[in-house]
Amino acid sequence: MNVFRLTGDLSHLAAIIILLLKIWKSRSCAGISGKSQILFAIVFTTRYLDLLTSFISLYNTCMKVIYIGCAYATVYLIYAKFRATYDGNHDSFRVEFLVVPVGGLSVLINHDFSPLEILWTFSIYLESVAILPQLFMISKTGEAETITTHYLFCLGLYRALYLFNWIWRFYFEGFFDMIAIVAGVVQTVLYCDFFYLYVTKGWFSRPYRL
Amino acid sequence: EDDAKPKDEL
Repeated sequence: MNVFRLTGDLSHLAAIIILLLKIWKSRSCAGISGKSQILFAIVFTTRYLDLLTSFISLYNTCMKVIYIGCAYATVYLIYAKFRATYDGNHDSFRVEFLVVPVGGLSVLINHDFSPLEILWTFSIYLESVAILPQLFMISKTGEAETITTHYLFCLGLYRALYLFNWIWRFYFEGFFDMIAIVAGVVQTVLYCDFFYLYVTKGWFSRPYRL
Repeated sequence: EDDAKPKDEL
């Protein structure tokens, strides 16, 4: 555990909670891609299956349970509780174009050809592109609420901080995981355009418009 | 191949 890893995890947690609270408080999921949230729920489910097979630390277990719980709670709010506010017409990204190639890639390129390892690899690859339906939705409608931009910022920051964590671990522990690093770089790059707009346009208080 | 497990990262 290093400072980048910890702040990355906390940033990830902040993103998840910001989104959950935003939907809960506003009683609306307008502008939120339900498809991205389903993908994240799949990501957490397939990655954290090791909850059943190995114990790493109390921190590790707690965070995994919280992430999974929040992911399903978010999906529930969007598709059940506040379904009437869900903007399905604008959430039109074809997720099969992500899930199918990612599934194929995880079978072809993995550390070990075992079910758990392939599912872990699948989750890493899928996470790197899971935000695309959300970004697509924003580009389609041309705007996002401020709180949604905070969510995206925290979510992008999390993977960027993980990149520094991996650099740290490589230098100080000799540890590296090429699959996680490459996918993490891809994931962070997808947020670059958004980061640029978030910072330069000063969309800290105004609605985000393209 | 690099050792990725057990996975302590989230």
